[in-house]
Amino acid sequence: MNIFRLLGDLSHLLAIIILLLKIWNSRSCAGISGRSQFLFAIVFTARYLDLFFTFISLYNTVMKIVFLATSYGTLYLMYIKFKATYDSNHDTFRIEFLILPAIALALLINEEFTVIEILWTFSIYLESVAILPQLFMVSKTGEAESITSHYLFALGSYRALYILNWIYRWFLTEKLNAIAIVAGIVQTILYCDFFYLYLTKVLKGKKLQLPA
Amino acid sequence: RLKSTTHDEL
Repeated sequence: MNIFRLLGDLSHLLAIIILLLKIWNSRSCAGISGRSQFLFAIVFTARYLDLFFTFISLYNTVMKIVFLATSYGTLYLMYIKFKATYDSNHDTFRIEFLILPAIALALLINEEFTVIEILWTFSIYLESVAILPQLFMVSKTGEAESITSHYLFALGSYRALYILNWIYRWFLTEKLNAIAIVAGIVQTILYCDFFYLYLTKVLKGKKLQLPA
Repeated sequence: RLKSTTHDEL
């Protein structure tokens, strides 16, 4: 555990809490992609099945349980409690185009051909693209509420901090996982365009609006 | 160094 990793995890947690609070306080999930949230729930479920088999640390176990609980909580708020506010007309990204290639790739490129390892690998590949329905939704409507952009910024920061964590671990000559690193870099790149807009617009008090 | 790690990250 190093400072980048810890800040990355906290940033991830912050993103999830921002999203839950936004939905809860406004009693609305307008502008949020239920499809991305559904993909994140699949990601956590596939990856954290190791809760039953391996123990790494109390921190690790608690965070996994929190991520699982909050991701299902978000789905509950979006698809049941505040379903009437869900903007499904703009949430049209075909998630099978993400899930099926992630399954295929996990079966082809993995470190060990076991059920638990392939599920882990699948979750890594799927996480790297799970935000696409949300970014697609923002690009389709051409704008995002500030709170939605704060959510995306916290989520992107988590990925960027994980890269710093790997660089740090590299110099500590710790073991690193190539699959996680490649997928993590891909995932971070997806946020670059958004980061640019966030830094140049949202932080200056403007609404995130895409150039026409 | 780039393989066979325990999955210690979230």
